[in-house]
Formats: sequence, C-alpha cells, structure tokens
Amino acid sequence: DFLMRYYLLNDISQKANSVYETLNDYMVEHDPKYYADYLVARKTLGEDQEKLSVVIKEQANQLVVDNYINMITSFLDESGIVSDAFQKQNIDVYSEHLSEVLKIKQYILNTTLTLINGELTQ
Amino acid sequence: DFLMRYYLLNDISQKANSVYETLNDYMVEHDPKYYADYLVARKTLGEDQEKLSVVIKEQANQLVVDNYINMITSFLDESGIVSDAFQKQNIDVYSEHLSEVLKIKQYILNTTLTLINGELTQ
Amino acid sequence: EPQYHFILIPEEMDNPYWHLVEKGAKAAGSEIGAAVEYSGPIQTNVEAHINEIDTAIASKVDGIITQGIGSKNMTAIINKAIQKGIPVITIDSDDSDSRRNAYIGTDNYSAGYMAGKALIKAMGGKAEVGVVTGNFESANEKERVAGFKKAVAEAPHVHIADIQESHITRVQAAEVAYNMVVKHPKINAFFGTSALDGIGISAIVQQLDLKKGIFIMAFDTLDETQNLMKKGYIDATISQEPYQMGYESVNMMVDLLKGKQVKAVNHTRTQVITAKDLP
Amino acid sequence: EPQYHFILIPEEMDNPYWHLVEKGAKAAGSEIGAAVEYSGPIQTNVEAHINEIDTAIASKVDGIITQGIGSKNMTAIINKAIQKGIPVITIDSDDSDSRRNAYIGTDNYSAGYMAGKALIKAMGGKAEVGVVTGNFESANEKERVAGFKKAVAEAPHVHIADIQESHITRVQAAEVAYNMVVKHPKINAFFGTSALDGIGISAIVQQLDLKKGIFIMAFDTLDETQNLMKKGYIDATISQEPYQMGYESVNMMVDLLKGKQVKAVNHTRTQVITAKDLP
Ligand SMILES: O[C@@H]1[C@@H](O)[C@H](O)OC[C@H]1O
Ligand SMILES: O[C@@H]1[C@@H](O)[C@H](O)OC[C@H]1O
Repeated sequence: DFLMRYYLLNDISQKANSVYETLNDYMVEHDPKYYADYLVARKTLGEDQEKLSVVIKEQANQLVVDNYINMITSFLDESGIVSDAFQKQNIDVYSEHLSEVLKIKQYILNTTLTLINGELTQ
Repeated sequence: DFLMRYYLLNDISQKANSVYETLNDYMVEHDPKYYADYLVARKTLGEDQEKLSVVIKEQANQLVVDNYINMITSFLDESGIVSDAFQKQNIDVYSEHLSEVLKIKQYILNTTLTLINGELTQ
Repeated sequence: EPQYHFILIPEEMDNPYWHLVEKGAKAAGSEIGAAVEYSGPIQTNVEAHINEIDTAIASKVDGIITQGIGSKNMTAIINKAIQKGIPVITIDSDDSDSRRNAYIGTDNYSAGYMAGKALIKAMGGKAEVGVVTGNFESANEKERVAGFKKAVAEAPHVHIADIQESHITRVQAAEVAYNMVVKHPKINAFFGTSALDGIGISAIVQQLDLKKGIFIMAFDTLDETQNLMKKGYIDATISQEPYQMGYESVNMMVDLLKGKQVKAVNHTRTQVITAKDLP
Repeated sequence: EPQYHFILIPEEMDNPYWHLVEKGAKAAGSEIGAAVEYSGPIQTNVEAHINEIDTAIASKVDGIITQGIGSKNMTAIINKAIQKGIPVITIDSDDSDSRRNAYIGTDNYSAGYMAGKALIKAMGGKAEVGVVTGNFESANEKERVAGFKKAVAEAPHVHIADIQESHITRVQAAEVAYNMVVKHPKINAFFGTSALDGIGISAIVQQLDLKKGIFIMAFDTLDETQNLMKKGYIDATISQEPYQMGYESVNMMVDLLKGKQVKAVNHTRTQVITAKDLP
C-alpha cells in the first residue's frame, strides 16, 4: 500500500527532527523533564527504524534502504554521544558531535525524499 | 487523480531538462538538425505549462503554482536568449544566459518536488 | 486571486523573531489583498538566502521583502531583481550599497550604542564584557557591535574580553558563552546581539551558577526573553519592532507598485527594556 | 543479498568517462557478489562530493571508492572514513596526503609530460599553446598541467599562451577555447586535459573554420573522441583505463576486507593515441 509506505518514510523524517529538537531543548534547559522527552523521541524513531526492512525494503531499493537504516543508527549513536557528553559537561565533545547529528539528520531527509521518489516511479 | 498530477509535474521536470540538453547539443554541434530538436523540446514544455492552471493549481498551492508557471516562462525566455545569441555568435551574451538557464532549471526541479510533496500531504 | 504576490525572505525560517515579522507582513497582506509568501533558509546561510532571492526573481513575484546583509553577492542579487523590474525592500538589516527601494528596520548602530551605554551604567562604569553576536557577516550585527564598541570606547574601565558568533541559535550562543567564561574568568557582563543570544547566554550562566556575578544585556523582546527577565535571569534587553517591520514593508510595497514616492530609510523604534517595564 | 556493499563516488554522475568507471566496477561486483552503488554530484562540485562521502560514512557502507582531489577538506573526509573503519580507495585522481588505503589510476604527471612531448614533436618544436583543463582544484588535472609544463620547459620555442577551466563540460571547454583564440590569435595548438575538453575545443575550432592551423591534443578515448579523430578533427589523445580503474578497485576492496596487503599506488596504463592507432 503506497500511502502506508509513504507515511512511514515521512514519519521517520519527522521523528529524526524531533530527536534533534528535544536534544536541543534538553541542552538549553538542562532539566530532567526535557531529557525524558528526548528519550521518548529516540524510542519512537527506533521503532520506525525496525519496520523498514519489512515495510519498505525490496529488490529495487535494498541498497538505499540499508543506507537509510544505517544512517538512523549513526544518527542515534551521535545523539547519544551528545547527551552523554553534555551530562558530563564535556562541551568540546558534545559540540562536535552535535554538528554530526545535524548533518546526518539532513542525510536522512535527503534519503527519505529519494525513497519517496522511488515509490512514485515504480 | 493523484497519479495524473504527479506525472504532469514529473514530465515538466524532464522536459525542462530536455530543453537544456538539446540546447547544449545544438551549441556544440551547431547543426540545424539539433536546433530542430531543441525547438520541439521547447514546444512540448510549453504545452505542459499550459496545463498547470487546470490540472494542478488550487487554493492551497496557488502561489507555488504561479511561481512554477512563471519560472518555466523565465526558463524559456533565457533559453531563447541563448539560442539567439549563439546564432549571432555573441558568445558573451549566450554564456551568461546559459548560466541562468541552468540555475532556473534547478529551481524548476526544486519546485516540482515541493508540489509533489504538497500532493502527498493533502 | 490576490491582487499582489509578494515574498518575504527571512534570515532563518523557524526563528521566533522572524515569525513575528511574518505575522506583521501577513496581517498587512490580509488587509490589502496581497498574498505574502514566507520562504527562506532553514538555518542561517548566506548562499541559501541568495538562492531564495534568485528563485523569487525567476518566479516573477511582484515584490521582494528581505533581510539584507550587505555582502557583495547579496548586493548583486538585489540589483538583479531591481533590473528585472521587481521592487525590493530590505528589513531588519540594510544593504545600503544596493539599489533596494527602501529599508525599514532598526537603526542598528544606535541600538548597539544604546545597549553599551545601558550596560556601562548598570555596571557602574566597570566591566569585562563578553559579546555574543549572531553572525560576523550580517550588516545589522556588525553595526550593533560597532555601536556597542563606541560606547565602550567612552568608558575607560570597561573592556570587551571577547566576541564570538552564535549563528543565531541558542545552543551555539550557550557554547560560545561557556568558552568565554572558561577563557576569561573575569567576565562579569554579556551582550547578546541577536534575538536568541541572550537566551543561550542565560542558560549557560544559570547552569554554571554564575548569575549573581554576571549582568546580561540581550536583544529583542521575545516571550522567552521576557520570561527570563521576570525571573531575573536576563537583566535588560534592546527592543525592536519586527511585527511593524513586516507590516509596514507590505504596505510600502503596494505604495511602490502604485508609483508612490517612499522614504529610503525608515527606522523603527528601539529602547532599553528592563523587568520593571514588562507587563 | 550481496556479500558486500560498496559505493563508487565519481566527480560527476553523468559524465561518459565516469560511466566507464562505473561499468568496470559493477562488472567486478557482479563477479564477486559485491553491490556497487554509484552516486555523486550531478555536476562537478567539491562540496557536493565531500557531502556524498560523508553520507556514505553515515550509511556505514563496507567500502568507499572515490575520485580523490587533494583538497584539505577532501583529505579530512577520507580520514574520517578510515577512522570509522571504512576502507577508502581513490581512483583516477589521488589524495596522497590522506590515509586512503590505495590509489588506482593514471600517473597523471607522466601523462601530462607525455602529452607535452607528443605535441611538441607533432609541431616540430614550435607552438603557441592554449590549455583547457577540467578543474584548477583537482589533483589529477593539476598534475597533468604540471607534467605538460615540464615538457614545454624543455622546448624553447613552445609557449603556453593561456590556461583556463572547463568544469569538465564540453560547452565551457568550447567557450574558453573561443576566448583564447580571440585573445591569443597566434595559438596553433590546444591541449585539453580532461575527457570532454578536446571535444569542446574541437567544436569551436571547427565552427571557426580554424582546423587547418590548429593541432589538438585531447585526453581519453571516449567514442566521441575517437570519432572526431577519425574525421581529423582531433589530432591525438592520451588514453587512460577508466573501466580497469573501476574493475580493479572493487577487487582490491574485497582484498582489503579480507585483510590482504595491497599495493598503495597502482598506476594504470596511458599512451599517446593517434587516428592510425584506432580500429
Ligand atoms: O536579524 C535578526 C536580528 O535583528 C534579531 O535581533 O535576531 C535574529 C536575527 O535574525
Ligand atoms: O577526472 C576525470 C579525468 O581523469 C578525465 O580525463 O576527465 C574527466 C574527469 O572527471
């Protein structure tokens, strides 16, 4: 079903954005309540990631979907480094990895559009 | 009908590319046969442009569609300047306007994607 | 269909300051039958900004309202719009070297000077100051810093310890403020020159529990800034009129399209705001 | 599912030279169970190129095969891949300052020297030369020009009148060649250093009906170049082995992943080709 696949892809893009935003809020406010929001955002992105192999992946797009799955993993890894370093007040580490989080978020968006375009041209 | 609208938008993007490619071929080969191909490419892009107000435009996207229609006009204008200047061997003029053609082609592609995304989220 | 189709191109799409400008512009648009698009860089980026203006030119919009920034490439793209018959009004930050029709916004140099004077007075004429500015490239930010420096030059016991960029985000404002505090432990005052800088400075100052010893001068009166002022986390701010910039620019654009003469430079009001001035 | 997932990142996606590299790479991939993606800038652009490599790193591919270009930012991104455990092989153009595992491609300096010697010989030791090069930034192009200049330095009656960039497109090669002919009417030989330069030079030289008086040295043996040589519109070219670069890089990548030692620098064959050498 095209719309279901499209909505999963769009959801992932938005949830990646949500992880970034809640991480930012946490770092600015430094309040455990914001950290809890960030953890929820991570969890729901991970749940969507798990669906990709089943819902989206097929012969024609398998390489791109593998890349996509791995980018989300990279994104969650880098976000985790940021929140850990932030808690330890290791500002050099978190600052550098925050730049990575931002870049990988853009790669996820780009690949979301590639996959959506792939859906449209089958 | 979503697919019909999507195909028109995708067609426009490809036809704009075709105008650019045939213009390039003409300038490299300088052969009337290539010029004829270029004229055909222009014509078919113009035919698709005419359909936009009827097939795509609606309340939610009217500003973007107006922009899109006008970009295609700008694109055809600049391409025309290039081919005319080339025929007159006015290389400074054609070179500058060729850069414009290339940039506007990219704006057309960007707006095609914006409109397709707009279709998807209704 | 609307009678006019304008586009407002901000420095950054999702910045709360620029949403105020958007609100004012669209309010005016509703009143006079002008559709006002709002489209700009997702994050402050000069190339992307110029690209948006070029796209608007190719789109043959009726008028372009944009932040200017005074770089060479920005001046060239504004001149290209003018040459193609599309009027341009700069707001918030001017590009006075370009052929733009008019500027509506803060007198940024005076605003910076005002901020400096207020800070110096509040600090009794003695301070080590960290300045966090949005962008080193933007004309408005450069002018604010220049005005501030002039005020500091008139106060022999006040020094600027450091100036860093935040790219108009609170997280980077917090980061550079932290670096300054570490590098210059004697800093006892900060000046943040764009809307989110004071908020980022305040966050890090609170987190390090340094608020008692540090005075913070911010910029703009976003809700968030006002809340922090009421709590005592920001001491003062320089107000601007983003909503009015948006509102007036749309009206002026219609005047231009009707062939009316307009004033080239139109400064909006700025003033020093402290907690006692807030509702 | 394929056993390996590599990515080949060209300078420019739709350039016919890079399609040959792609063919060789995918042929090797089919033989050994490696999926080879092909993704790069739509048009030559260093920033976009580096962005593709960074995307590949975030995608955790098993290996990256890319044109190197020797800029600081390219070196840094190659090193980032290596640091994250992703092997990198450069092809076509090296980045010898980076931690890349190996280079497979032309010895570009020698190839440029070879071109210069052949041109000098064909011109009887006397020529005014226009050089059209793909990019001033790319390591391979810079080395070709340097090698060519060395040959010219050994020929007292041969001078390079001008050197301009084509951004590896035929249209811009034609444009800069035209500008050179106008500015330096004594030019009687051209050297085009990337695959489409000679084709663009040839187009403008024909169009201006100057072919009798101008010798053209091209690069690569694309079908189009060979056709022009057979018609006498291009006099000679320096061949490379793009298909082999692609083919060998995939095989070598598998060797690396199996822990095998590989040779760091692997030059592919180049030679001077004239019409009589063509089938
Ligand atoms: O230019 C804007 C400035 O005026 C404001 O203070 O902060 C946000 C900036 O984008
Ligand atoms: O680097 C490539 C070069 O080797 C070839 O000659 O022309 C095309 C370029 O992209």
